[in-house]
Amino acid sequence: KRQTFFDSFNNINEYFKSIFAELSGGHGELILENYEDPFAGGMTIRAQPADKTLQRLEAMSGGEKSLTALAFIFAIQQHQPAPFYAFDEIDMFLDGANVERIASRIEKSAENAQFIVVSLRKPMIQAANHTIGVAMQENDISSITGMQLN
Amino acid sequence: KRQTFFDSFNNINEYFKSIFAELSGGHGELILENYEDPFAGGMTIRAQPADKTLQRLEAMSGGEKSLTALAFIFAIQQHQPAPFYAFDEIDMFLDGANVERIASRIEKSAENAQFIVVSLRKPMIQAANHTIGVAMQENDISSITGMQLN
Amino acid sequence: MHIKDIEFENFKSFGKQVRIPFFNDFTTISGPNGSGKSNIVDGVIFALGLSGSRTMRAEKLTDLIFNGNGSSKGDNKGIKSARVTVRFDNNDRCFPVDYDTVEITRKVKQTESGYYSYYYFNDRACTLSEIHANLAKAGIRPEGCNVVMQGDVTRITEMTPFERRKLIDEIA
Amino acid sequence: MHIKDIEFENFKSFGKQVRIPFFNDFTTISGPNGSGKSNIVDGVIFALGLSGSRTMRAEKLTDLIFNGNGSSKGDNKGIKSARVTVRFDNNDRCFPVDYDTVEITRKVKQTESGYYSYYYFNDRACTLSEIHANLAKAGIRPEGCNVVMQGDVTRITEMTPFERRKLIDEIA
Ligand SMILES: Nc1ncnc2c1ncn2[C@@H]1O[C@H](COP(=O)(O)OP(=O)(O)OP(=O)(O)O)[C@@H](O)[C@H]1O
Ligand SMILES: Nc1ncnc2c1ncn2[C@@H]1O[C@H](COP(=O)(O)OP(=O)(O)OP(=O)(O)O)[C@@H](O)[C@H]1O
Ligand SMILES: [Mg+2]
Ligand SMILES: [Mg+2]
Repeated sequence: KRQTFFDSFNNINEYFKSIFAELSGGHGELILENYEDPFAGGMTIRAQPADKTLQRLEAMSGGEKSLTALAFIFAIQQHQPAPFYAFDEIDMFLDGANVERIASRIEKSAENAQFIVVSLRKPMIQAANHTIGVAMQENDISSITGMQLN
Repeated sequence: KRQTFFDSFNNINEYFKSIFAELSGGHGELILENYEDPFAGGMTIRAQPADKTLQRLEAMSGGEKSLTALAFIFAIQQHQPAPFYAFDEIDMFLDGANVERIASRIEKSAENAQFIVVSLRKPMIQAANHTIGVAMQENDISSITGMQLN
Repeated sequence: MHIKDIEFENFKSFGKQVRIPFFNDFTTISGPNGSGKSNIVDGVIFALGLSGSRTMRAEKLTDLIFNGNGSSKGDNKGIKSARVTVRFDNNDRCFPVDYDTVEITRKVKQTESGYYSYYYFNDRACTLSEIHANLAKAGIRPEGCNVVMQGDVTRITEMTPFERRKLIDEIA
Repeated sequence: MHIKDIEFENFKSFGKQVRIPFFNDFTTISGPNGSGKSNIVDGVIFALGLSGSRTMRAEKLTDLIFNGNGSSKGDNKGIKSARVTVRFDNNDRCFPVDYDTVEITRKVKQTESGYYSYYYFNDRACTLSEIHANLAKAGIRPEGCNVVMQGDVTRITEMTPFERRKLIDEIA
């Protein structure tokens, strides 16, 4: 049990380090509270954006927290891909440059999994292969307004 | 005590009705759980966007909830203006059209109060009188990069 | 394996019947506030039983049944049930069953005294735990990070260290 | 009455001393993620004692002291205090004192055994309740809706009916 935990943890941690570096240029790492008995403690995230001093996770900005959380999700995806991902406005805190980084990361990941991403941001919509339009009709009913090939 | 409560409540409610109609084209109203003794109950918000059936507040979409909350804040402002307002990315759930509506509402309100609004969205920045740029320097220190007159 | 299409029938703002096709790549869903985008993600969570701690913004399951203008809530003719079907392309046999397409359907039906909720796996009625067992074989877990709801993106940085470690436990 | 400028000294990411001028109109603050925008709003909440249930993303007040590269946390030379000053234009005498400018300052100082927090109203040391009493005369309340933090915009629709009614009680 402890061994299978460490197999997953070490693998995900390696992916997290490289994806966090790719998304924010800094150094990220998953840290266990108790390496002897991982189940007796929790797991924290050490996330240090490029050229910055390490801060507590809670003190990071909204955009920095989003990139850290997404790096963790992509690291899990690398380790054990799910067949599909459904993300609802994951880019809401991100500035234009970071939306582009996440969009190109999804583009890359979409080679081994399906990504369905609700977004209002242009860089995300432009990076997708298709866009589904949704609109509300007169009688309170949502309808699909079309499918656009990008 | 009950009388002063109702003076405020009725006044704010009138403002809320008209501002909600302005922002979302629908019908909004503040409703007390107990009109006999308001302090024995709470207050709910009835918010029905244009051309839609009334839904529970919780079932509304992120953008609809934002407009409803902001209409309430502006109604309080009409009733008893504070000297300044500091809003941090209040437009994060809003689509382009709604950002413009809120921006022009702030523009109007800025005639009797000061508004300081953190935003990443273009329609909001374009509607402002001034924009303060913030950037992170090499040594971890935030600095003001300039003040632009719009 | 990927989602080929999702079919809604009187689920939230998707009154009547609507089928949304998907491709096996990167698709965005866009549209004005309140148009129904998040309801599509709620539909996936509903049909696959992934809700766990997520509420789909409903207090009870019958809140998910379409109640808009066309539903004439007033008299008895009100719409009494909602259905969501997710169709997967199973050519790679991620679901260990010998079908090229796997359909997972969930219905909720309102009755005089309450409501019923049914699950179907390729038209055969089954339980939520059977659905979970099948989904687990294909790498889909109820508390998995593959579905992120609106406003939830920074949840991982705000949970307790224990909760965060548990995400790894589930995968191991 | 309006905010004429805000001065930071070693508050969060505002290491050293920075003065930000404001006009009496509609000003936006913009910049990349992590540049310090929300820290400006946190500075206002800190100086005016408006935190109440808001945390400023700090567990203890000393977390608000600048600890970036330039602060050389390691040895004793680390920066030990932070200050924020908010200057108001008081020509309309919203604050019932005979000054054209009113300055509210808050300092937090780290010591061997803990920390101190001081408030100043026009350079005179005073208590938080004196600050609140003065601010209330000018229409600024600790739990008022005039400051909305990042991610908090829909809070009013998610609070309980009792909490929502209390917002009106405070105004009445
Ligand atoms: N049972 C129901 N019947 C009919 N309409 C419903 C039902 N439940 C929710 N709705 C409505 O569905 C609409 C769409 O909601 P949804 O959250 O999907 O919007 P959205 O496109 O994600 O918008 P946003 O961009 O603001 O997040 C809302 O107006 C909501 O009131
Ligand atoms: N005590 C401190 N000393 C130095 N830096 C700090 C301190 N506390 C927080 N920070 C840093 O301040 C930076 C800016 O945070 P802030 O939340 O203001 O960014 P922001 O401009 O609002 O970004 P976003 O657009 O992502 O919301 C963060 O990188 C954070 O780690
Ligand atoms: Mg939505
Ligand atoms: Mg911010």
